[in-house]
Amino acid sequence: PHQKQQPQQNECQLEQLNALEPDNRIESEGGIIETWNPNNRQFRCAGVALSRCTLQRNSLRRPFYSNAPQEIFIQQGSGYFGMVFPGCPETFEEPQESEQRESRRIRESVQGESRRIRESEQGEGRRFRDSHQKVNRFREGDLIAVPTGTVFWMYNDQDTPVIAVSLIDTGSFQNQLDEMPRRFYLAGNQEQEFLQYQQQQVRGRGEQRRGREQQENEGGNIFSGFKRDFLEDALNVNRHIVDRLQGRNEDEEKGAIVKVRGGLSFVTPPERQSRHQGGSIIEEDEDEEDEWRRPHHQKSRRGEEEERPCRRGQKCERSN
Amino acid sequence: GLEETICTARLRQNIGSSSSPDIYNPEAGRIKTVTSFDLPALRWLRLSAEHGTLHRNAMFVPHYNLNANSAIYALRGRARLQVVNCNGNTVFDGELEAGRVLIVPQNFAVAAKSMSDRFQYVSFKTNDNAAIARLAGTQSTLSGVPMDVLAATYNMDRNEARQLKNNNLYKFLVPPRESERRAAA
Repeated sequence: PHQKQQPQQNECQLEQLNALEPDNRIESEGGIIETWNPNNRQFRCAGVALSRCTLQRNSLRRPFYSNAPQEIFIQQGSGYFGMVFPGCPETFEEPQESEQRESRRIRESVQGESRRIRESEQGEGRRFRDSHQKVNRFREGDLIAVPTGTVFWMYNDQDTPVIAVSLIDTGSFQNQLDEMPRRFYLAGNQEQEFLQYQQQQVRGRGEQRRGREQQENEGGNIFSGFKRDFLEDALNVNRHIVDRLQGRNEDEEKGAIVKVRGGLSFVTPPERQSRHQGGSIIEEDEDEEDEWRRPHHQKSRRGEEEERPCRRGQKCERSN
Repeated sequence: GLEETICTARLRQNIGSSSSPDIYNPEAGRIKTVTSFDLPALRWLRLSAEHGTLHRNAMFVPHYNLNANSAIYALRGRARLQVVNCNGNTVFDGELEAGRVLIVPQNFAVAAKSMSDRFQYVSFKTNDNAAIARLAGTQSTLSGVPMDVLAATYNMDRNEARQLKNNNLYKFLVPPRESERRAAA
């Protein structure tokens, strides 16, 4: 029943195709975001928009959501990402200090910062046990699927810069706005990467006054448009925290990607080692489901080695 | 077999006077939704609806529709609504009173605070299983993010990030503050 939005008439009457490079670049404190013009006819015909994000070491792409589903391909590097699914519980829980042997907390040790955190924790009497939704590890070659409206963040904890290419399917039935890709940032007051193309479109329609007004107001996050008293009531926090949330603090010129001093700390299972087998690398951290589906080599009646899938309920020679 | 499916399909569901709301807080109000799970006919129409009642000074936390546009029609009383677009601009900050409608596009953030003893609205949504994501309160987007990530995101210390995640104990509807309740009394 769900049909993809069809491109407008003549949008796909393309006589020639071109290989395109990104034509816009926004630099942030911790990296850059490059975008291809979604108003280009080739993109409009396909109903997609593309961007490329480069994250330096110890940099965090601040949380955002989009008006259409996304696929993100990790061209280079590795790190962590998180998605927040509305209504889902926080299933990653920090244990008591004594129980922390099993879980892994990543923290780059910068002495000053670690000391500051310890002091603030001591001030609270005991350490607060955090809980949050699932955090995942990504590495080169991974494809990450981000549903519409789901909050996404990513963090590079390695020396190699992370390069992530992301496609937004603006033609998807899940996008009920127009075909323009939109990022809704939860933090900062940076320009969102597709804003200038919206303005181009508005100007193209001759609505110059509205375009100018929009330009004057650009660069806020989803919280900055609410009045302070609304957010104080909704979050039950003081004005200082609301100012931070709205990106009103003085040093808030860091963009969509911020450098994290002292590294990040959150609970995540220990990484499993990859092992080499027959010249190929087998990752041991794949899902159990994948393990079941992986073909197992078995001898056929004729004595030849056959590749057969091992299904649930079947007796197969496999590790536990 | 059409007469066994379409002709006899259930096409009615009361949400206005429901005694079993989906979201309820005696100090703040109630919300009832009807989706294609409740009324299968809505699957053909790809529409759903929500009926809400907010007590004076109670608030519906900032949230956005993940997969639908919505048209909020005020039935009774009035409320202050704020709507924010993707650029962080306030696209609506005003009162919605009985008889008026406000369109809230998909993914735009919206919050409402009742200015009447009983603000009632019906919200029509353009998806048969419309879903919302909350930006404040328990199990909201903020509480799903690790504390350190929040602290780094907003350039605040862990204690402030902890407050941001945990201070509001309500999920959807926030009752009025004690001072507001006293003033109203």
